[in-house]
Amino acid sequence: KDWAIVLHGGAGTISKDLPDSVKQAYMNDLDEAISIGEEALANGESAIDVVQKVINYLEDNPKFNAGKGAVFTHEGKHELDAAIMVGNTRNAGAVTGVTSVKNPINLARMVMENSKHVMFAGEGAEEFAIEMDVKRVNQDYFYTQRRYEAYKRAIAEDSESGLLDSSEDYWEDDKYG
Amino acid sequence: TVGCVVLDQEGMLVAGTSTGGMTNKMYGRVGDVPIIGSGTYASDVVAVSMTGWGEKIMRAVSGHTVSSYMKFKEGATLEEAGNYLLNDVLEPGDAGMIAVDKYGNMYMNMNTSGMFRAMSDSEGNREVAIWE
Repeated sequence: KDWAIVLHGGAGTISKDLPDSVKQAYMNDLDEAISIGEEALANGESAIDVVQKVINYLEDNPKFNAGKGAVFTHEGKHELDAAIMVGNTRNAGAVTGVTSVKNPINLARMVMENSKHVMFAGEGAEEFAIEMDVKRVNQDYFYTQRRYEAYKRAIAEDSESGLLDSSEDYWEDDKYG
Repeated sequence: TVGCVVLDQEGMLVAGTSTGGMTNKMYGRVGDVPIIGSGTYASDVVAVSMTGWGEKIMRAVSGHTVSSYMKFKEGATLEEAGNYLLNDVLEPGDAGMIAVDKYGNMYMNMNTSGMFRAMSDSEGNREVAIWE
């Protein structure tokens, strides 16, 4: 094969009772994402550019839990993670706990290409983002009503159950990334 | 979580993953996505991106496990390696996985009820799916 591409937008318990319109909307956006990759690869673009391009589309799409549409933390914020790796060279870059970077995969690639390190976390990642002049946004950018309601439900379940956040009972149903 | 794995015309294998993590996560919690070898990994034989229960994906060193299975088990295919991780190492309900190997073989499977996913190659094989 000249090229091949696979993508995902998250896994877990996805209800089969989704309204047809919602299901179709997801299918359309997955189709759009794979089409972006197909066209780029057919035109000879590099795997790293294609991975970034496809993930940027998914990060910018509020249906998926990355970039805009990211879930809320316990404190009601958004903390994003991303990583990228080139197999043939074993180069890799990753960021964790970033709060102001519009497209974290772009910053992960910058870690790989513009630093001698593999991962930056939290404040260090934000400093590196400033240094790299990567596109940054306010936390409000990541907000979606659907994720906020899920967050409020999770908080309410905490209160009702009286469980500690570290309880295994609590995590059994909720420990998805 | 979103992810993408690619084999390009030059034979380069790349894996990428991006996520907001888990709803209601505690301060400083890091999942599998940024951990090279767990949620994101690429070698000279395969590129892998994971999604699901981050802590379990990390404990299985998932991406590296798939690559090692293919490298060190003689004649192992991508499908065998992926199925080994999802069925023998991880537990039902834990995760989904996408991968592409150096020959352009594609894999997208999960042991959860669903995964938003799509794949395509230069020979016209194409699929977009949510459930099994």
